[in-house]
Amino acid sequence: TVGCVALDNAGNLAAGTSTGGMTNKKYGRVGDSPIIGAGTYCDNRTAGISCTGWGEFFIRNVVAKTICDLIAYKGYSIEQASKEVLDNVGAMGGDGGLIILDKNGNMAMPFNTEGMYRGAVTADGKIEVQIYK
Amino acid sequence: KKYVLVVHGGAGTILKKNMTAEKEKAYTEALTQALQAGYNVIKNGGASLDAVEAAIHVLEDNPLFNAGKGAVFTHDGRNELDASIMDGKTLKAGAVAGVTTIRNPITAARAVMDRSEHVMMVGKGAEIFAKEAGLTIVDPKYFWTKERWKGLQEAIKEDSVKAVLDHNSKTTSKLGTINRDYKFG
Repeated sequence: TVGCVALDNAGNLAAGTSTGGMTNKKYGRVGDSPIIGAGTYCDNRTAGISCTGWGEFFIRNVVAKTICDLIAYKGYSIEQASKEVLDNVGAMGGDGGLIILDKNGNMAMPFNTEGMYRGAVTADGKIEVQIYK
Repeated sequence: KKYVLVVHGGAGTILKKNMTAEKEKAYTEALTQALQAGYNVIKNGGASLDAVEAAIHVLEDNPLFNAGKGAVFTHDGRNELDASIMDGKTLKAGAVAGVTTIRNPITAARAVMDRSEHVMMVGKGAEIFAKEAGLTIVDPKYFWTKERWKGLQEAIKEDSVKAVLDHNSKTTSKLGTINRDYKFG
């Protein structure tokens, strides 16, 4: 699964996710990536989010929209909101990670697996890439 | 620091001890390319939706990642692809699921958002829509890679062992498979 969140010069956010799904899946099983609110959500007033993980758990926890709701209704920071929702996923036995970017250019890339391929670029073009914990 | 673009290439059992130096370099280069492609759009005054599409195209076209070319295989040996996109300004959204002939699924999701009344389309219908919208349609073989095919064979072998174990166990096993080590491709 791959994903991206972007903030343009007009202050607009966008988020996207794309995946090949799960090895050996049967019966037309679909994970969270194409589900708006679970694997992908974006609202200028809160943040843009793209997830990767054990789809069933990200759908049940409505991960991307719940993080935005915690920011909108409880005033959480992007780190607090992401951590709370990812901890709920972990508590149910699921795992994975996400990337989040808000309209002020704050960014986080939390995950509860051994690693996540991830990277970010600042407004002045500085690129950082990470793989392991 | 003000960030303007973030990407991920999947999470899971990614351990340094299992990674060769050349593989690590290849992943780092691919993520850097994706970031650069998206950043170039932003730097030139482009919209965030176009930046997201540009960055994800790089990752869908790179067989290292489980999306587009290099996607993992279903039990019956097909590549079923899913994608979604959302605009933070208008809260419009688009998604496709279970498609097998669309070269860049993120662009199909964008077309659903921009050029239809709908949010989500699946399977054959989504493929017909994508073709009518003029997107690049490929033979499903385009997505095939040896490494993922091997991954499927290993998963099926593991599955059959589990099926035997389940058969002997009291609890009725659920239908469907979740291959823990392969689930992120």
